[in-house]
Amino acid sequence: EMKVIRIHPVSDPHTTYFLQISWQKDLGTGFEVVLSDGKAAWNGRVSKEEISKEAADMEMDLEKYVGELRKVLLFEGGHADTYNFHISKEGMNKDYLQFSYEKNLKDVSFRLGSLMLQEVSSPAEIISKLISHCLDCMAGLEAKNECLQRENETLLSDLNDIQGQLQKCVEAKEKLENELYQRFILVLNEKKAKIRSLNKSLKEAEEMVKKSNQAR
Amino acid sequence: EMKVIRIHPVSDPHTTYFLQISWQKDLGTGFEVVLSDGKAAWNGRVSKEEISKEAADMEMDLEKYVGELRKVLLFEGGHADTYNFHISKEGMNKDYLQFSYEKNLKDVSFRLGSLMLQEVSSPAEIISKLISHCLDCMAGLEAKNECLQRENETLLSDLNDIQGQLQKCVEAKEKLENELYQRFILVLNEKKAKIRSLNKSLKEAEEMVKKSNQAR
Amino acid sequence: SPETKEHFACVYDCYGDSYTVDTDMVQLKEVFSRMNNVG
Repeated sequence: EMKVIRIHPVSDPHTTYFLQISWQKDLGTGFEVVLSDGKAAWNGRVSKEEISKEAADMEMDLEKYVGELRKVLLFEGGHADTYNFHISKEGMNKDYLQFSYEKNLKDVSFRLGSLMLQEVSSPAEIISKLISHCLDCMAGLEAKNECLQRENETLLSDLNDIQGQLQKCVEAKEKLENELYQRFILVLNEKKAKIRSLNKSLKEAEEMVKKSNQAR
Repeated sequence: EMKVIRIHPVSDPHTTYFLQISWQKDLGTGFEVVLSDGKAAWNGRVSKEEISKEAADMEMDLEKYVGELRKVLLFEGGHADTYNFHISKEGMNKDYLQFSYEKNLKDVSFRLGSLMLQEVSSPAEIISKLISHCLDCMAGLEAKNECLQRENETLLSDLNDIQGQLQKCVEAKEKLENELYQRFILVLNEKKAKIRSLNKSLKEAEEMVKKSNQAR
Repeated sequence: SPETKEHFACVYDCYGDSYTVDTDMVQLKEVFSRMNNVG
């Protein structure tokens, strides 16, 4: 894995540096550091042992310490200005540069780690690779964007379809209720008409019985 | 606007060059060119007049020509390998480099444009800006990604909600139909029972009339 | 035949629902289904 971030070291605030971190799977297993200002480039490596030692020195749980490294070196979780970088080229050996990174809390800051980076003899290749990596990330992000965009459109059209179906279902339910009542009323009223006519016939028959009995 | 693409000139296929095009609103109004191999950098400009002249020389409609420029210089519409780049430093003046771009059809290729680029005295700044631009694009794309991702999640949850509502509506419709039928059947059968009893009474009354008439 | 017609008229209403035999879901649906464009 690889990540490139832009940093402005406290010790050289007007210069933009690019920090490229590369690692296998888990940052805690060690990582390569490349630093460049667009002209020169320096690189170095932090091993797994050094990471564990650093965490032990700070009496910090290794997992937590690696979490801090992810925040400061990979910009993970947004980069509140709680992290600073220092670069110093004052060392004896001109080919080396000291690179350190620290976390500042309210009024105190403690160093999260530091390492010596060696100047690279052919920076062009390193810088070219760094730019290529950025372009590849952009291409990947653009592809992901397009895919999400398409997914969005599909979801939106599905949503519209379903809303249409729901609307239809509500209307169908009302229509069903009306139709059933209408049919029921017709069939029921037939029975009521029948009952009226039977009542009438029965009444007439009873009249006749009465009359007939009187006549007898 | 600005776009950075990676090119491998036919004249120098093993070297990766980065082409940075910047323009105001419409590419046809002219554009700045920066070329870099990660070590040196060259820049130049193509004016609006030169664009119109180039289109006229090729007897190509200006709009179509600018469309071709967008494809070759901005990678628009995916970059079928129908475009090539040439770089030559053989010119008299070492500080200049000839940069040209062409479109190849089946067996013929025609040049879309060319210009002299002047070597930049401080490439570091140009390269740093180019990398910064890439990082800004990545940040923008990541932000867009997150926004699309969130939109996606919202749409998905809306879709689930609506699907739930539709399911409920279908069930409610079936339930309504059953309930109405149950009620209708009860009421109707009441009436039918009434009719049966009236029929029975009427039959008895008619019997009595008959008997009474006979008796008389 | 007129007799049959007469007989049916006594036993069924004009929608085909019996005056005296209890109905059930199936039969009532059948009667309703024959009653198209009720309005």
